[in-house]
This record gives sequence, structure tokens and C-alpha cells, in this order.
Amino acid sequence: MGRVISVSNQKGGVGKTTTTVNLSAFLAEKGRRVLIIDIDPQANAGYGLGINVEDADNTLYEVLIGQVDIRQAIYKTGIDNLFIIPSNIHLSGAQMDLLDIEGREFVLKKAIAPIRDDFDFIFIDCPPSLGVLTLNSLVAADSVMIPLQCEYYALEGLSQLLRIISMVQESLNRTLKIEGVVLTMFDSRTNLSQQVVSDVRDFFKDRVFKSIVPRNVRLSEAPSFGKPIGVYDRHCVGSERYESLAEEVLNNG
Amino acid sequence: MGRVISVSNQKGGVGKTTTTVNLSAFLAEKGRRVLIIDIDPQANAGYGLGINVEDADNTLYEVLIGQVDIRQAIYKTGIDNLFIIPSNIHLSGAQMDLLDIEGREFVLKKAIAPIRDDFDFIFIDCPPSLGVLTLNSLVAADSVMIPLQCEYYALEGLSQLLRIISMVQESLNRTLKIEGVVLTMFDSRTNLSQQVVSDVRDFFKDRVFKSIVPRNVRLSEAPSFGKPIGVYDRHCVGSERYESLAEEVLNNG
Ligand SMILES: Nc1ncnc2c1ncn2[C@@H]1O[C@H](COP(=O)(O)OP(=O)(O)OP(=O)(O)O)[C@@H](O)[C@H]1O
Ligand SMILES: Nc1ncnc2c1ncn2[C@@H]1O[C@H](COP(=O)(O)OP(=O)(O)OP(=O)(O)O)[C@@H](O)[C@H]1O
Ligand SMILES: [Mg+2]
Ligand SMILES: [Mg+2]
Repeated sequence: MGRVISVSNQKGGVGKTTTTVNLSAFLAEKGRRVLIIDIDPQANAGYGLGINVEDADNTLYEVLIGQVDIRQAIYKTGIDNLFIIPSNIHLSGAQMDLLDIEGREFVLKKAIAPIRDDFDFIFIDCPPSLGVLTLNSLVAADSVMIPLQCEYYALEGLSQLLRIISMVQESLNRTLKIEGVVLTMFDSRTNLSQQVVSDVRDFFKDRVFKSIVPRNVRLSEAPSFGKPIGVYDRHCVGSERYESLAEEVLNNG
Repeated sequence: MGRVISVSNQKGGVGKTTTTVNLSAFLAEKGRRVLIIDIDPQANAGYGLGINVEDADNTLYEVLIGQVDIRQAIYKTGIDNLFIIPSNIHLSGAQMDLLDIEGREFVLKKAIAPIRDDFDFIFIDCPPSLGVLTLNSLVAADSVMIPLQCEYYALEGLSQLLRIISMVQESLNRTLKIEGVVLTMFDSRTNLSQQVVSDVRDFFKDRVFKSIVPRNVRLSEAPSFGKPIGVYDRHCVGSERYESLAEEVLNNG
């Protein structure tokens, strides 16, 4: 039975795509069948895995508007056991289309129902907003993973995200849990990072993953080669932390 | 005659708010009357200037739905000559409301018409998306400033933004110019940063500001004290670069 995990945070640039791509790749390497669904019109998850998004005939957009069956939009990546449904820019227009549909928050949930059990994990990479696309992801998911940059603005935005999550838990998806908070871009030299970590641990208690991802330039280089970090530079600290995060996710199972 | 500048880029976390707050503060210090309009529901620009956004009775939301006159939503900041119209979370709901209005892209333009000439500069801090809020900002603006993080994903997203800008120039706002690209979070130790800078200079030629903002932890600390960088740590490299950017913007005038 596949676990559907929404990777969400409306604050921009906190590491949603980096976490989705690298965590998925390590889980695939450990033998799990993993699908990434990119619901962000920026389509970064596809780029980060070397998929030429412009050339993809069928993307999530075509699936959500009912033009193709979801299986036709599943593409192989260069990694065994790792598959992706890419996004494209038309998805940002879909937000307007979706608004007029009855049950607009359930479109993704319905679309992925036929393939849920074909994968051990399905990760949904969200855009930096709390609009109808992120809402669809939270409704379709079993749990939500929150990448959180160790910086001031990112911490401020957390309460907005938690409010939306509890709104979804009350009505649209009563079984939605919080998978956990992943602390990203931690810089041990600054007080700010230490402060954010201790604030987040106070608030979330044991729902903060032990693996903290430090700021590591290799993580920002890897996507320009279309490779996850485990393939690009297996022995850097960014790779070690995402691998240990994969082990934590498996142990939570 | 006030210059209205939209600070936009749908890629998240590239330095839109950091550029808006610090550039505005230096222009105010140099004697210009400056207004920041925050059209991002995250309301980060207000937090970064120490404004308690929750307590603000009138924000841009109340202005856009026509509940208050725009002058009632202008707040002083701790900096002479610098004023702000803060945002709040209700603005993300406004996106749905705005969609049903005739001429929804012109709502902000109409709202700011009565005060345009009260300021030398009006900067609009945009959210990380290309939805109706960013569209309103591009229609209301004389020019658009594009903060661009020196990283791979940010570079990939540039073509989407330019397509939207030229779409706006063809119909909704024929006089919209590109004020320039501000390169942010430059890390001189990495090839990636150097590569991004040379790619962007090739493409944009002289519309890239000479002042490049390096990655500088003081810039991420300043907002947690509610201060712009010139007040928080005047002699750090982040402060020097935003000050020289302010001089370039004045020379472009
Ligand atoms: N731990 C890290 N160390 C250094 N750079 C990182 C790290 N994690 C992510 N990055 C880089 O920071 C930038 C932002 O990360 P990413 O794009 O994954 O965030 P995001 O939350 O998906 O952004 P968006 O909100 O635009 O979707 C990217 O250029 C990425 O390569
Ligand atoms: N030059 C810099 N050096 C170091 N940190 C920076 C720099 N510029 C911005 N930051 C930090 O990086 C994070 C992202 O910047 P900022 O919030 O200004 O980007 P943004 O584009 O406004 O994000 P969003 O897309 O969420 O609106 C913030 O925590 C900020 O403090
Ligand atoms: Mg992303
Ligand atoms: Mg911002």
C-alpha cells in the first residue's frame, strides 16, 4: 500500500524540490518503488532529474484536465525504481480551470487512486503557495513533510502553513498526518540557525527529523547535472544527510 | 512623479523581499520618499521592518476589496522617508475574490493612482507565483526588477517570467520596461555562481545591475531584528552592495 507524502511549504526556496528529489532517489536505491508527482508549474523536479520537461507529451496538467490516463504520464528517470510525473507551465493556468470544477480539491486524489498501490512511496513536490494546487496535494496525501529553511522568514511562515493543514484535517482529509519537519540549509556558524532549530524542536517535539541538512553547495550543483546528490557526489555531507533521512522515513513506516 | 517598480520572480527564495526592504531603506536614507507595497500573503516585508502585521487594521487586502481608502493603509516604518502598506494572510483568499471581478488585473493600478505622486519610488514585493497578485503588480508598475539567485533552478525559471512579462507588455501594460536583473546570493567559490552570472550577462546585456549581492549571513539575520541591513550592520558586504544598488537605481532615473 503506497504512502502518499506531500512535500509542502508556501515559503519559497526552502528546499522542497531538493528534498523530494534526493529523498526519493535514496528510497529508490534502497529498493522501494518511488513515484515523484510534480505539481509545481516551475517543473523543477523534472529538471533536477535531467528530464527534458518541454519534450514530455503528457504531464500532470494533461492528467488533471482529464486528457490522458495517469499511467501515460509516468516517466522513467535515470534511477532504478524511481519514476516521475513531470509538471509544465500550463499547470499554472490549470489553477484557474480547477477553480470552476465541483470538488476541485479532490482532482489529484481521484487521479492517483488507480496507481497508488503500484508504488511504495509517492512524493508530491508543491509550489511555494497555498493555492488550489497545494490544496490538492494535501487532500491526496496520507501525510505532509515540511522542509524548513533555518532562517527567520521561513519560521514566520510556519503558522500559516499549520493553519491550512489543520483546516484540511477538519474537512477535506481527516486522516492527514504530519510526517515531520526537515530542517534544511542549516549553517552551524550562525546563531540564527541554532535559534530556529531550538524553536522548531520546542514546538514540534518528536516530529522533527533527526537528520538536519546543512547548507552544502554540492546540493545546489547536482541539479545542473540532472542528478540526485547520491549520484553526483555520494560522499558529501548533503548526500549523507539525505540518506539518513531516507532511513528515518523507512523506520517511521 | 513616482516610479512604480514591481519586484518579481516566481522562483521562491531568490531575494525579492530582501531586495525590496534593503533597496527601499537606502533610497529613503538618501532623501527619497519611498513606499513599499507588500502584495505577498506571506507578509515578509512587514516582518522584515519590524511591523507587527497581525495588529495592522488596514492592509493591502482591505484596500483591494475596496473597504478602506489606500491612505489609511500606509504605515510609518522606523526609517525616515520609508512607508509601507503591509500584507496579511487574507490576501491569499483575495486571489479567488479578484478572479470574479471585471478588469481584475487593474485593481492595484487603480488603487494606487491617487497616491503615486506622493512618493519618489513605490516598490511592490511580489509572492513566488505568476498568479493574479503578481499580474496586478506588473500591470500597476512602470518597470520590473528581477532578483535572481545565482543557482540552477532560478535560471531555469527565468524564461517563464519573461514570457509573462512580454504578455503583459503586449496588452495589459504596454509601457512596462525591465528595470534590471539583480544577481543575489552570489558565492564566488562556486563554478555554478560564475556560470549563472555569465549566462545572465550574455542574455540581458546592460540590463544587469553591476552591484552583485553575495551570500552574506548578516542579510538573513537583519530581518529577525526588524531592521534593514544599513541599520543592522552598516559595514558588512551585504549592506555595501545594496547601497551601491540604490545608487545605480538613482542613476538610471
Ligand atoms: N542544503 C542545501 N544547501 C545548499 N543549497 C541548497 C540546499 N537545499 C537546496 N539548495 C538550493 O537552494 C535553492 C532552493 O532550493 P529548492 O529549489 O529545492 O527549494 P524549493 O522550496 O523547492 O523552492 P520553490 O519554493 O521555488 O519551489 C536551489 O537552488 C537549491 O539547489
Ligand atoms: N544575499 C543573501 N545572503 C544570505 N541570505 C540571504 C540573502 N538574500 C536573502 N537571504 C535570505 O534568504 C532567504 C530568502 O530570501 P527572501 O525571503 O528575501 O526571498 P524571496 O524571493 O522574497 O522569497 P519568497 O519567494 O518566499 O517571497 C531569506 O531567509 C533571506 O533572509
Ligand atoms: Mg521547488
Ligand atoms: Mg518574499
